[in-house]
Amino acid sequence: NNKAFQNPLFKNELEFWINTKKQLLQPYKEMPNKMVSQLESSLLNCPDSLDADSPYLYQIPLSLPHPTSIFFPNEPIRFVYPFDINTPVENNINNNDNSANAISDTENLNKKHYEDMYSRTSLAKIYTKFDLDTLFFIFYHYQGTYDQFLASRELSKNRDWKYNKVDYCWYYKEIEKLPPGANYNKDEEESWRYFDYKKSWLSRRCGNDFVYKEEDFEKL
Amino acid sequence: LGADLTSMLHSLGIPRDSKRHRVLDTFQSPWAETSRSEVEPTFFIPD
Amino acid sequence: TKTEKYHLVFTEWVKLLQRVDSDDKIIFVFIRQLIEKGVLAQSDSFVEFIKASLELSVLTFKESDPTGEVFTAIDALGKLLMKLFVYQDFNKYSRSEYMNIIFSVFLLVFAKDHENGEGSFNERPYFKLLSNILYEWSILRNHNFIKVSDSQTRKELANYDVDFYNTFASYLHSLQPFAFPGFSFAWISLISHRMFLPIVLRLPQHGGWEKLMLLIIDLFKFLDQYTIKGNISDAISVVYKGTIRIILGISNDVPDFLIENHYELMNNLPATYIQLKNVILSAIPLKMLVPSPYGVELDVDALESCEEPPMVFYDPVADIASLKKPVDNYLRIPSNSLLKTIMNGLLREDYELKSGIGYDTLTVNSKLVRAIVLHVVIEAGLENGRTSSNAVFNTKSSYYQLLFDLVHEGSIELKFQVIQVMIEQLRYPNIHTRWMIFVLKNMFTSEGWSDEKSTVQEIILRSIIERILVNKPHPWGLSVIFTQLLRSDKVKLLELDFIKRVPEIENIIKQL
Repeated sequence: NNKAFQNPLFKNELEFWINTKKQLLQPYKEMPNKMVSQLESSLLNCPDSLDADSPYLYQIPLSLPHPTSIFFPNEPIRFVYPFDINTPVENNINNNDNSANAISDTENLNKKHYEDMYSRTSLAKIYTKFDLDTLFFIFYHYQGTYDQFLASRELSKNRDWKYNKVDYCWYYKEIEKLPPGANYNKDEEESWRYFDYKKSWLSRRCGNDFVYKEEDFEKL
Repeated sequence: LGADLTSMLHSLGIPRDSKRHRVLDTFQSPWAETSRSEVEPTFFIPD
Repeated sequence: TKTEKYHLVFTEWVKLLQRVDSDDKIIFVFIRQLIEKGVLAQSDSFVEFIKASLELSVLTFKESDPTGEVFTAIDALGKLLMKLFVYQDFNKYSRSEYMNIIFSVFLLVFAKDHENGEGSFNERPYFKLLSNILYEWSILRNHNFIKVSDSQTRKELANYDVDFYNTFASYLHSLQPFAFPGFSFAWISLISHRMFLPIVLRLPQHGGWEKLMLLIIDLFKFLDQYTIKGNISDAISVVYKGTIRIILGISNDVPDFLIENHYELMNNLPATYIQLKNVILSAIPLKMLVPSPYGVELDVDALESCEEPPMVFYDPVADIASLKKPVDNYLRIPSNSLLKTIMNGLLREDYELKSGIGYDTLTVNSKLVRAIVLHVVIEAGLENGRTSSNAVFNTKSSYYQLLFDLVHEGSIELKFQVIQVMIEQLRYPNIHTRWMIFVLKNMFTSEGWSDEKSTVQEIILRSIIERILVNKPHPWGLSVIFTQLLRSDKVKLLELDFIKRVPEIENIIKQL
């Protein structure tokens, strides 16, 4: 007779919700069969990491869709990077002696490995191995996605490129150590490069008139 | 007696010796068995 | 019918989202038309529309090919709800009321399906929708809602942020396993969701801690109810495993939450969950470097960290109620009559069924014991800071005296409960841990027990050993005191009668 039960919007559902309040006030001492089977069914249908992942909504397709094998899945792969395969940083920590591993990773040892909450994810680890070309491709063709984010993170934090928000280009400052000699007043020279995504898809030197203006660059 | 938590900590990505880092932001699921794929964490893209 | 019309409109939305980006102008136009053409004009029609859309989305899920895209409609619904949240004018009702309507509709549709589903209920679409709402909100709120172009709206949304999570948490509380067992595993996945848990843990001024504690206690109570000695179902084992994994994550990321809330957590933790107890009580503040508890040269009294009182989020004083006056009066001037009052107040009116190790019922109010012990410890820590450590690290101090008297005068059960709770205070290096080490060591060697010395020693040692024997981690203070007892010349553990009587324990002590 309660007014709430007269509301046509809710009256069909309300009694089911109210019934569950009994269990909150006085839980069953022993699980009745119905509850056991509900709990087991919940276990069976337990959501997994794919269910918890971000909703997969419409994404602007690449300008030139390319054919892929029918054996490739349509969804993005989110696999787990095996933990026992160390990143170069972890190799560096573990191999303080001159073992073979340390020597073969000398190239990686010189690379930066910025640490944040993304560092230990598989994707971020894979991005450390990508060529600059690949990173720029992802940046310009997967705009608004997590992939673009990871590419810009890798470029900015590990490769020291800077993003210009005026011309939408990535820039790199090269510092060349000059040999000691009578002709120079300084011991290092700065030159800038940028990646030309519009025309040549190459990295080009900036002209001598290039002036670095901090406010033009995105603080990432 | 509880259980040896080493593998659970390992699956969570909690290191014992090296630098501590956040794990809840990339938490896949409460169980290792349902955490077979990584999940997309929060991220920000400037305009 | 009206419902069929709503289905048509919603289906249009789903299709639209498959063709354009969700930030496209068309989306904005569609939503504006929804409002202008009267679909969402009144709150009644809004409720009906959401209800119809949710029911359709769930039905679509149930009928979809499980190997294909099953969440298309649910994903679209989540997006719609959040777009409406941002784009509406909110002249007729507030954002808070809007959220409550959405969650209420969800709750009712969900409840009917769960109770009436007759085996067809599946938690996944409901989980997915809530997960999507968390996702949408976390995108929106990023960098303080900077993506919202209108500054007024941005301000309103920022002000609503803490409420959003607390509202979400309130509805999760309604969805807890006791109420909806068919949603249990989805529920546990939601409270630990990467876009809920770490955010709620870090809201300004601990704004999310109270509601989060409510949810964790819901989980503990559920575990407690169905952890039956000798008969734990597989499902409950799995719930337990998930719980300990989540707590480990919290201990790693935001240990302060476990540290400051340990009191309430201990009040609700099943008594036989020793390892989980250890995990909670082993939490160490993020930047603290802790010396080895086994070091021969460890001097607890010399550690700087052992001068600091730990933060307590929930003051146990609130739970002492009618005994606060006698306790505080006793701490000022100890007296027998006050002690009697306190001890009588600790007795329960009826038995409590409690699955413990070696016991199944309690006649003593264990929560009240915990409240009083923690209150005394807190007061001792404050006194240490106010005056000097001599006032407190003193077996003649009233703080020590109260705990001593409770153990001395109490039944075995009360002795046990008091000592158990005291040992809970052995945590990371801080003034409470340090003082409790002092208290327990003095109690262990005290000659003031008359003929009960052996009993008290046995209970102290049993309480320590049951925490040390389990797999790691072990709280720092616990390891310290046990190590000191093992090494002490004053205390010859292997010569104690009750140790010699149990060969297994004697062996363990010998080895250690």
